[in-house]
Amino acid sequence: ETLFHSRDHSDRETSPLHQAKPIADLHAAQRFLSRYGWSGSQGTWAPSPEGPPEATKATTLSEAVRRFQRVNALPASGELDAATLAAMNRPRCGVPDTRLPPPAGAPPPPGPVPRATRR
Amino acid sequence: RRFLRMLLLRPGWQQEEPPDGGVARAFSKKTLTWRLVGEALSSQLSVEEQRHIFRLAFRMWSEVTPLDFREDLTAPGPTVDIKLGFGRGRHLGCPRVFDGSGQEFAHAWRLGDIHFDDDEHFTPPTSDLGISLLKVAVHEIGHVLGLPHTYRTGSIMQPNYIPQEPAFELDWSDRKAIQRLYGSCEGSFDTAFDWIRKERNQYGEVMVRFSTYFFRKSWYWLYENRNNRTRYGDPIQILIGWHGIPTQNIDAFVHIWTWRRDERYFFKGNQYWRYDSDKDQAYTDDEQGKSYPKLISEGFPGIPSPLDTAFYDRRQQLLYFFQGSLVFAFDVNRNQVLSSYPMKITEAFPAITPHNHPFRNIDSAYYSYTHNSAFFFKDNAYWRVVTDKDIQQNPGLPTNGLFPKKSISEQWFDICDVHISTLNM
Repeated sequence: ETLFHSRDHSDRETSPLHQAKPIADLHAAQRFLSRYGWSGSQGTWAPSPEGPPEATKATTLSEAVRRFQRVNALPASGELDAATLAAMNRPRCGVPDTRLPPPAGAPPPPGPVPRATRR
Repeated sequence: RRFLRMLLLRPGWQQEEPPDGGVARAFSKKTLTWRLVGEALSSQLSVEEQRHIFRLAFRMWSEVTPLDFREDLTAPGPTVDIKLGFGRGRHLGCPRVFDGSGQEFAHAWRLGDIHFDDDEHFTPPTSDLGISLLKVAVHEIGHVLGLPHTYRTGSIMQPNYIPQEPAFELDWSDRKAIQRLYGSCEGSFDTAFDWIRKERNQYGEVMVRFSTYFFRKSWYWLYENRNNRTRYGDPIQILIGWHGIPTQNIDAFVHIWTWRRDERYFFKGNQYWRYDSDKDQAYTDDEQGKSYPKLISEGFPGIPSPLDTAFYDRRQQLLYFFQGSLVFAFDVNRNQVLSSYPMKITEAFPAITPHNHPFRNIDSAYYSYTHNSAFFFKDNAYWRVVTDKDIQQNPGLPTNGLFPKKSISEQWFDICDVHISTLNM
């Protein structure tokens, strides 16, 4: 341990290169939706010769966007608007949201909702 | 889909097909081991701080599930159930590359590996800045245990990081979600009691308040009846919360409370201790200068020891002492056992439903001010004693009868052990 701490770690300094690329365009949004389970297989998003006809792709995309908007309490327009892109850029866990929220959780306990107090 | 298939097909990984196609538990054993991988430390926090935060994260899940978590620094890597590590970009042989500071901050594999993106600004629980490593760790451990994302407000399993005050806890629904996978916490108690204390409110009026305690081995929980759960951060060691009484395996507690008397006694073996509520410590001597602990046979003539348990009936001003299949009723005013005792517990407290009775060796007898009833605990079950009010509503009920048994965990929630190595965190 002391050896580890005494060694030089400048190679590990956070460099500006290590910023996540903002999700700001259609392609990045498609990758996001696919990566986190909001859309079907990669093929639906990535341009591929045998991919489904243009109309289907557009429908699939807007349907996936709509689903994502709904759980994030955004207007389910199916459009990649600024609010939707902002939601995609929020810090998140990398596990896909594949299983949409499980059935409604157990009914809340009787009595006031407890606020977390410092342990 | 390929990624998910990889997640689920871990050799030896426990995948019980969930009945409703929902979530499934990931482990079938009670004690799971974890390790912060030595070659994957964060460069932002000291190693000890990283390990302490992870120890607390595991303990928080252990406080609400029958699972225990133990840090294992020596076993061969592949045998450790959950391995945690930090990395940047392409890391630790993981096919899911991290994206740098912002957006994805961590991910978990059902294989039991948890990776944190060290490009994120992870901070300790005391900090309001950055991303709380504790919150992220609790979230990712939730995944490894089998919980998916949910968008329910207040849940620790929301996919996005919710910056809020650093103090956070697992809420009711998260607790029930994990208990649907691993069950509720069961187990017997050495003693359970309501601790009455008088306080003055802002108008100077005397208020009587009570706190409920459950004791087991060398630790205890305070139970918050209004919140239907134990106090956040419990269990803690008896040694820490109580001063001057035995630090484990207490047999019984009674609170003799009349117009003239307000005495609290702990019993263990053949001795008993009196506790001073105001000073929050055991008495060392009585009014005559005789020292505590004292022999039970001296203070309570005719009462045997060691006891199974005891409780005080304020209505009759009787102490009931239980040993084996017998019960002794002790008159606190005459300081003697009633002439008709000892009696078989089955006679003094008859079963309402035939054969539905603890019969002997009761773990704990608990009078609850929340329920205005006495309960007998044995193993995972409780029997409620018939009250005057029950008899008013149903005159056919026997005095001091016992209603059929129920499971303790259906009445008192989340009284869960933690691994001994995290007990005094």
